[in-house]
Amino acid sequence: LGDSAPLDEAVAVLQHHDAITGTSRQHVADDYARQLAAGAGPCQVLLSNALARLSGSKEAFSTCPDLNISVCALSQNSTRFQVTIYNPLGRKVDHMVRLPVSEGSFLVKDPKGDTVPSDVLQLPQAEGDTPSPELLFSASVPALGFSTYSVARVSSRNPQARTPQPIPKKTG
Amino acid sequence: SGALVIQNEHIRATFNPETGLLMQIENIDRKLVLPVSQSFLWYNASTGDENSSQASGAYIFRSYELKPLPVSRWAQTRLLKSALVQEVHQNFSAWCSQVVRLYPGQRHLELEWTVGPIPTGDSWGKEVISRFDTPLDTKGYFYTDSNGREILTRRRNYRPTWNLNQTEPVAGNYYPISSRIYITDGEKQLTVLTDRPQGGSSLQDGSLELMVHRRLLRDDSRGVGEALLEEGSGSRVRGRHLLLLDAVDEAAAGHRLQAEKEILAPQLVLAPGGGVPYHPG
Repeated sequence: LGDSAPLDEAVAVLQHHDAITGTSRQHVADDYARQLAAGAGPCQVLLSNALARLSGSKEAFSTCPDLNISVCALSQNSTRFQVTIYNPLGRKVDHMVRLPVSEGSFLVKDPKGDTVPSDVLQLPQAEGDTPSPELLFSASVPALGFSTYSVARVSSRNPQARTPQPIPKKTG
Repeated sequence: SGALVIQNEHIRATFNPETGLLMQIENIDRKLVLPVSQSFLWYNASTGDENSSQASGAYIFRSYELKPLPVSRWAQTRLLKSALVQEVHQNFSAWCSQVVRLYPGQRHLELEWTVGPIPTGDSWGKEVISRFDTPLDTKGYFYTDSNGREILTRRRNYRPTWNLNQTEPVAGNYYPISSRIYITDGEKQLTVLTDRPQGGSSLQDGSLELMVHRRLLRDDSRGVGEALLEEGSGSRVRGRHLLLLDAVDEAAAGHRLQAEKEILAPQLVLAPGGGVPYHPG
């Protein structure tokens, strides 16, 4: 059974400026994080149930909490996956989708099955870190609606991956 | 050897080949050109002085000196150009970097900054800002939003309802920015949209700054009883500033529509496998 009430209440508590600005003591900040995490669990179950019912799928849905650090096990490890983009705005938008992937080249198709231009970028990393390529493609999403794009890896190596070039600097 | 340029059909951004810093932005549609120098600086946090024992802390921003110090006077740059994106990667220091980005069709310049963990080994608390310097004659005025709704006029060293005795030339001119800040000379307008509320100001005519991160070593004695100092090595913060240059009469339409796109940004759901299990029906 899912439940959105605990997250609802945690977010309500977090309206206080202490939760946002750094004016809480560390143990209070830790407790805010605890309340959010405790609320997120049952809410994810609720969302999974809703998605399962809408899609008619019995597949387990999972939620990724790593959105802000460019890590995604599914897009990095799958050879085929789909990207559904929901647009909450009341007008059509064109959105550049960026997803972390592993090395390779990819074929991206729009909801009609037409191939759309895509690119794999090799972003600069700190020395010693493993490279983290990103897949880019432009998605068109209708007002208050969604579009589903399919992505397939077509080779494990991408000789054309764009790597940033250092700019030579003049001395002095 | 020449200037480093990224551009699409609407915007052209030029970088100084000597310093790697942004030096000019051009709105191609309106034929507007504005020299803009953008860089990261930090204020040394006050620990109290002869005028007041007030230290900078979680509640209070108080700088020790009027002038912020540059994180670096130049950035190590890398250029990435493809059909779908153009990016200049700027590395200012081990704890401060930025990607300046332009997608096709985009009418603004995107600056994605990453700051932290802020070092405090020198025993100085630091309040890090991103500052845009332009030659715009702004006559002491700048503009910030009130909770993303009404835009309020701000005037340096002035309050509309009392005679101000300004005792804090930096912090006393800082205002909350919920979603945007802009400056104008009556013809051109430079707007910065933020992805989160921040503090900001215009401490010189033509200049505009936003505080992006802070790490402090002293409590400000306002109740929290702790310095704004994370445990361990400190936090790393990543955010985005969207820079728009427009004619003053046209600017509101641009930044309002773009701000809507930011606050109601598309949401992604991924699913393994092929086929199309979802359809508009």
